[in-house]
Amino acid sequence: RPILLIHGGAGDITDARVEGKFKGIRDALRAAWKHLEPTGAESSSSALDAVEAAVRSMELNESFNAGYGSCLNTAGAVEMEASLMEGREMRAGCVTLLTDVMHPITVARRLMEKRRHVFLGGQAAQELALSTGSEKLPAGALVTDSARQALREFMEQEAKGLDTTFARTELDDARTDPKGD
Amino acid sequence: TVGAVAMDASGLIVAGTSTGGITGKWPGRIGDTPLLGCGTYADNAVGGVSTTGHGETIMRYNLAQRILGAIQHQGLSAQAAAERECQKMTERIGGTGGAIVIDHKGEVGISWTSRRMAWGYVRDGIIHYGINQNEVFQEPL
Repeated sequence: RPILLIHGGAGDITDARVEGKFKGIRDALRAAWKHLEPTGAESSSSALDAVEAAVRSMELNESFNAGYGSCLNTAGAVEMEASLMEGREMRAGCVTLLTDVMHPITVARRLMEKRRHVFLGGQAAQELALSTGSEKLPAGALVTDSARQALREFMEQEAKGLDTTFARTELDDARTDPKGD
Repeated sequence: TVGAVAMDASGLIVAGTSTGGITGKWPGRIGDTPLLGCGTYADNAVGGVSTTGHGETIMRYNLAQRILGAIQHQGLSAQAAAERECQKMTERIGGTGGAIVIDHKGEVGISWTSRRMAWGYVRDGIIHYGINQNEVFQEPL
């Protein structure tokens, strides 16, 4: 029997974000499950397609810390990473320090399919992304108000000398209306 | 962080993980997500894992590899292995996190030491999901 299991992040998830997480989890499962359903034709990649589809769904959803809605670094920028591994031949693709692409998981799959290297980072990963079909988004397109607020709070804590060793991996909902009302 | 593990009708196990990291990380910081054995691992003979939580902790503990090791070498179930290794990681290093696991028999493991972890799975036409300890919701696919 096929099975699909996903997660949408762990940490101090606030009550305000629970429903968004639940909806995103259900949406991702529904988007991905069709790849695991029997079609009558043997597919050698249905688990791969399902995992990629589930992760892509969550990368699009700002309720999750991936793709659109990612946490920000101290420079206020998004730097993303992803990995994908299959258990039959134990092939894998891993990418890090990606910027301005929506779906790092797809870049990881493209690297895995090249069958040459397992892990690329920085400019090389970026070039792989763009050369294998990922769209380059405008700078800052993945930055959300919640992520900016979380970074402001982090900087304030650091300025006060508070311990930020276990910095947040989950964001609060923006507490001010983004339109300024 | 987000992640997924699947087993298809042919028995292929796949695991994937994607993240933006942690707020206030230094530019150039790399976390557990792209590291095999930490954020992701898959081996049809044992199972597949995706992890989430405090990356600096998960990297130092090799969480995904340890969970699969507990299944392979100590005969633990996916659930028991995930629970034990997440707990031991937090006891040993201090940071928190969680993991989702499908073992080679298709059994599920879900565990975390963080305050909450969002998770969900589909089996036999039913979506099971949750975010708090000891709380499971269900609805038809």
